[in-house]
Amino acid sequence: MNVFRFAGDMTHLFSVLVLLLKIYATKSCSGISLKTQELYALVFLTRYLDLLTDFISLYNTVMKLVFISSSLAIVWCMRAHPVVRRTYDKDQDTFRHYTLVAGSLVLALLFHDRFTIREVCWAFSIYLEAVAILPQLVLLQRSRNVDNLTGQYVFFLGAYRAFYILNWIYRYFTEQHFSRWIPWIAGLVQTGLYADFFYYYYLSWKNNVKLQLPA
Amino acid sequence: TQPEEPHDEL
Repeated sequence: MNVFRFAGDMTHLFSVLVLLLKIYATKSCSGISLKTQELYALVFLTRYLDLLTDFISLYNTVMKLVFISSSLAIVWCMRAHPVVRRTYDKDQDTFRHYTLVAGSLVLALLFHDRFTIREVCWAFSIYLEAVAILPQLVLLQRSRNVDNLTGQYVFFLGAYRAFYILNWIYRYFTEQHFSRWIPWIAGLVQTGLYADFFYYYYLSWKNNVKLQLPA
Repeated sequence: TQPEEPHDEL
């Protein structure tokens, strides 16, 4: 464990806590894409298949449980909670996220470390996570005013993978055999997708105005 | 192919 990875995990955890706070405090999920949340739940479920087989550390197991349970809880809230579900922008959240699932699956079947169920699912989860934010970014462009908590949620979600890239650079230079090109490329794509969001987030912060993504 | 180490990252 190195400081970049720990910072990445904490930033990721913080983004989930901000989203839970927003939904719990405002009893609203307006501006949040259910499709992105469903994709994240699928990412965690396919990536953490080893939860019950490989024990790496208490930290690793606890964090996996937190990510799986929080993503499922958010999806449940947005689909079934009597109050929250009515605030979901159903007609705005129209990204065809099944294409992202299909594309990631094809990529995982073509490019993986080893052709085993676990490794193909792992690669699938890495590719899917790289594009899972797209429905959310499209929804942000459509919804006029982005509330602060939603903006902070997306910001921390983007920042966490940037920390992971620093972690991979660090591990590449400190551990002999460490060179995983799959998360490398997917992580760069993932962080790249946030580039314009980060730019407009920075402008809104600098000019102290509401975050507004150009359509 | 990659060595057999488990995925120790989240």
